[in-house]
Amino acid sequence: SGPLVIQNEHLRAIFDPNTGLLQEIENLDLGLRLPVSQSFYWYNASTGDITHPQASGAYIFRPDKTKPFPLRHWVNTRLVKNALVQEVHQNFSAWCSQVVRLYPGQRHLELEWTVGPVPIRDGFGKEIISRFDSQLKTNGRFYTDSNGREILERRRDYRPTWDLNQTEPVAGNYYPVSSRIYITDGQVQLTVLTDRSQGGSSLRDGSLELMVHRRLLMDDNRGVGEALLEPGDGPGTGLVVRGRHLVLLDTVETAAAGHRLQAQREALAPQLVLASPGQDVPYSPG
Amino acid sequence: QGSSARLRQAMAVAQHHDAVSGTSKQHVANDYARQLAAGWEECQVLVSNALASLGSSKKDFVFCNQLNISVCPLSQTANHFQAILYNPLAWTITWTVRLPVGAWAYNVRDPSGQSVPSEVIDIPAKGSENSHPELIFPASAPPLGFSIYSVTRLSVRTPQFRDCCSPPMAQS
Repeated sequence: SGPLVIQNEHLRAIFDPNTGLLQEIENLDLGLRLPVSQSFYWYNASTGDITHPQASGAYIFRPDKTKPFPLRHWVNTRLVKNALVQEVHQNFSAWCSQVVRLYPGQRHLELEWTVGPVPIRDGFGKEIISRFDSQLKTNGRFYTDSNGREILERRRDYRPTWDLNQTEPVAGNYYPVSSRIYITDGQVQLTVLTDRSQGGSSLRDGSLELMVHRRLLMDDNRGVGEALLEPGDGPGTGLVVRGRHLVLLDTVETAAAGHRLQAQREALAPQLVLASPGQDVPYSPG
Repeated sequence: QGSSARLRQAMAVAQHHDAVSGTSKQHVANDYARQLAAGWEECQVLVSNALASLGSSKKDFVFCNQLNISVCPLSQTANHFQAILYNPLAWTITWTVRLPVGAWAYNVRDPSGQSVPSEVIDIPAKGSENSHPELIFPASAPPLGFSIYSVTRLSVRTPQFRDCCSPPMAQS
């Protein structure tokens, strides 16, 4: 069948009819279209090698290879559409799924991902990322925030304060993302808001990735004395983690207002409290 | 009597880099979570007292801390409940409320008694074939204030809405 499409007054998201993966985002207010795909990948955690015995662990992120493995090249999808929400449910594997969601009036695409328990029977520790790939000419630059306030420009394989001899092409380009990461070609900006701090990077022009989960088999010899194995609700089952990435597509001029206001709505989201009616007792303190 | 002191203490302990970045043994990480959960527990009493005082009526307030995995015993079993939305921002917000429920049709009324459009969609439960209904409705709350929505289950047998399932992707 044709491409899956979900949209509201402001945004349209198009999914590849063959793979079920995100294919394009369109900002209908600004007439902006960005072909962008998104999927999940995993890095094989290093257990140390001849160049360096350093393993990936609680303190250290060190993938064994620079190229992550895709979880899958296509997903099972399920479309939910009604007046109050449009969603595409994507099933990547038994331990990875995602709901791409649009509510009326919303100016961002909500990606609610659920990852885990990460399988380790193959003997590989895994570091799971969500990666967005586009054609934006970003010239080796990307931007991450520091505690939601200051935005810092990052340049691949470069440090502003010393001559970097890059020995870790992946980990050496990962930075802390407190609440947002974005890439831009100077006109168009693709921003991803996170609902918790994550590691993130842009390892190729037009690409942006965030690490959502890790499950490792070795200690990194930095003092913890334990692998980051995170047994879930029972020895060895592994944690299931659920979170959300909010994706905004804007011009460079309008992007800051968009992500700053949305990030504030997320950080100070309304508190929902329920009550069983009929138990009301008039109450006027003092 | 609620108090935020315990949460403040737990947050203070969690300033250690081990809590911020997860560089601790598992049992230490579990203890950070335990302290934060205990702190939040006491804050729920504080928030309930504040809502009772602001709303001039004591209610049996219920906090559902597992809405992110669609678990909320009250909304999943009650025929009638209230949803109170407190807005900490200094401007009015609109928000889509999602609640796991136990039936396929509900009537939602806003603070002025007007009906609010609502839908019930079925959400696939992780790792199992069965799914469960989730109520969705748009809500708004005033700056630094709250709104109370009233939710009533309708005795309608068949699901009001079944999602259209796209044909399964090519299995090749």
